[in-house]
Amino acid sequence: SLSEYNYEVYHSLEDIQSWMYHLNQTQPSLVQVFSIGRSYEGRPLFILQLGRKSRAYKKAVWIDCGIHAREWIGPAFCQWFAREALLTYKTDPAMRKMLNHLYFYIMPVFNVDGYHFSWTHDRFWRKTRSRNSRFHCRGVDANRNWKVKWCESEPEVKAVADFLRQHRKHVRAYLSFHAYAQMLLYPYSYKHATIPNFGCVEIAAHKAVKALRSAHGIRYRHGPASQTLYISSGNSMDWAYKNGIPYAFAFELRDTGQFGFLLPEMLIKPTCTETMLAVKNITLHLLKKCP
Amino acid sequence: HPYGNRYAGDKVIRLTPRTEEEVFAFKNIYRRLQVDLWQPSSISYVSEGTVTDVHIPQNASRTLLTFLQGARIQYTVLIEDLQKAVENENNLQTQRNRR
Repeated sequence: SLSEYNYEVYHSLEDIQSWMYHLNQTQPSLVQVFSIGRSYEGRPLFILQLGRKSRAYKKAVWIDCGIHAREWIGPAFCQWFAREALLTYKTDPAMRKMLNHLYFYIMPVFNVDGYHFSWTHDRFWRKTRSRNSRFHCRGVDANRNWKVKWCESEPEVKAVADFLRQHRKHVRAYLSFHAYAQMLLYPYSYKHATIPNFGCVEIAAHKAVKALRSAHGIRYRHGPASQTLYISSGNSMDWAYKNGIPYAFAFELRDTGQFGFLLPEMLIKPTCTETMLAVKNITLHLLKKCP
Repeated sequence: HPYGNRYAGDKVIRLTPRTEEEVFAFKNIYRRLQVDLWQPSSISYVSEGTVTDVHIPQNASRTLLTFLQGARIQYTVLIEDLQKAVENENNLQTQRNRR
């Protein structure tokens, strides 16, 4: 049950998949789990659909974690988000409104092969685990792989891209969780230019980092990725934005280098509680204000 | 020891190249030693003022640190013993479960 599963520790891929299966069995009114394809090594790519089921049109928010294998706090947050949503559906008006009016498509582990490898072989693995006859190296950076000219997209990226294209009319926001730098980024990443709906996106980001800071005083920088971080192309956020999803964000979660990828489990709770505030803030902002 | 103790003696250091010369020097040694960048995600993103975190394996530690000192590139040690940090990431219960 929700109460027995420990959300304040890191879980292996198998644990996470069992947890999703369990939620699917025990929370039928709000949860549906399905697979959108298979990874390079044949593992299922599970999505957790969260929200009160309805035949009527519902907007949707996509949340993915674990594009980069070693960034374990990402998948931990995706699980935390699902738990919070389910636990507070009856008690928190804002959460009830979101789950009644929206679907959340949550992908707790995007790069399943890499994540598994980071548990079993190399804690600091980043990329996928594909092999390519043209190149000697193993795997690619799944966040430099979205519609780029230098290589084909990975099976995992294709599966997610296909899903997002098919649900483009519903998916209004794309949120991707990474680590570490304590930043909230929005497009563009591949060029220095201002997005057409900059006004609304900037306000949403500003409010989100303010809400996040209110929890434990943690400061996030926010802004266009190309300016706030560096220019990089082929990432999922830019692809989502250019393919019709008007609000695309990438979170770089804690910390800023003291632990780096090795964020101790005792910091999972504060990191996730503050990030929840930011995500709820963005979602409610988009539901209300933005056209 | 998780991961077969493979990170024993490894470190993570932080440096911020201040000049074009320092950037060029660091990129050269990076390509020679093939160390793992924690941030930014690629060596091509390193330029003047870029906060750069590097995971140095034990066998490259002396070479890289000596080089940085010789090139007067300032650095700080973020993680002195990476294997210990990997072990401390999980609380005791998780470590028992994993064993």
